[in-house]
Amino acid sequence: MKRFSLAVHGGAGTILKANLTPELETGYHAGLRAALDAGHAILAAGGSALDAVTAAVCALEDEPLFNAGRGAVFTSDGKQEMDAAVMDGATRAAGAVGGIFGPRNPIRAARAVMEHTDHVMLIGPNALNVAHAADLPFAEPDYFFTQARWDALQSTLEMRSEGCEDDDPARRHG
Amino acid sequence: TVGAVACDTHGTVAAATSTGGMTAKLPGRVGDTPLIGSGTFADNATCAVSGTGHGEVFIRYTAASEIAARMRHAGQSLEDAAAHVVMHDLAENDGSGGVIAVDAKGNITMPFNCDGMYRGRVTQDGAFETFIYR
Repeated sequence: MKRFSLAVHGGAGTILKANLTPELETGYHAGLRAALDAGHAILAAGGSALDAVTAAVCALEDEPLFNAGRGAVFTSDGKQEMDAAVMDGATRAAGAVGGIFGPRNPIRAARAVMEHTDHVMLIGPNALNVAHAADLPFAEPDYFFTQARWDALQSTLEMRSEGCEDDDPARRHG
Repeated sequence: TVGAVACDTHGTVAAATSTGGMTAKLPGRVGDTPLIGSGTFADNATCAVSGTGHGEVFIRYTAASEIAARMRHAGQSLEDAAAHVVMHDLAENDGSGGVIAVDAKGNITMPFNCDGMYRGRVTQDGAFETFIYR
């Protein structure tokens, strides 16, 4: 038997270092820990790496502080579009979704593509159809909305309207 | 962008990544996250990788599978392969960001070339660690 391990990352959209308050920092650490707890519980019980990464990412998608699922950033049109992928190293099975909105956990939609279709990536209505067919939970727009992400969109659009160039690479991160 | 990589007690690795993309992105823009080999990759023979950062550069340099390729073809360690891709291939081509990666022995590496990367790790001994900056 080999030793298990797990790592997570949790990006937060356009968060600049100067704006990181102690409260936010505490929240990010707690969110990361919750994701580690979710995955660790599965691995410690002898579960699979695939289940562990799915559970860990679900925990991050459920936490509004992070830019995925609930709390996803907005496009320039004020909409949210989510992408996700999962891959199993034992078989190279993989599933991915692009530009979807509705499933509470996009990573589960990606896994449904992997497990219930012959394809690797689906976008648009058929990606959502696969998620529905897998009985995945969906949510209304209010669930995914966060004021911080909306404010970040307005700030970015205002900067663009003023013709300001922003070279901060943090703005190119998800 | 959020993600996870794991190695289980059977030596199988897996990767998962999920994102809302960039703030105020062009509608329809898709970054590296759902592109297998760019932002997400897993192969027991090498490693599992999940990336976060400037997606277009991760795509151009197929960042995740490049790490695996360095291990497979050049015999590099997980740490060396991931460091090269993040600190050279990406960093020298306007690709800020980082990756988390694990191999089938359970080794973890989490290199990044920007100010910080919100990240965490835990191993079988139960040592939980979370980090924001270096």
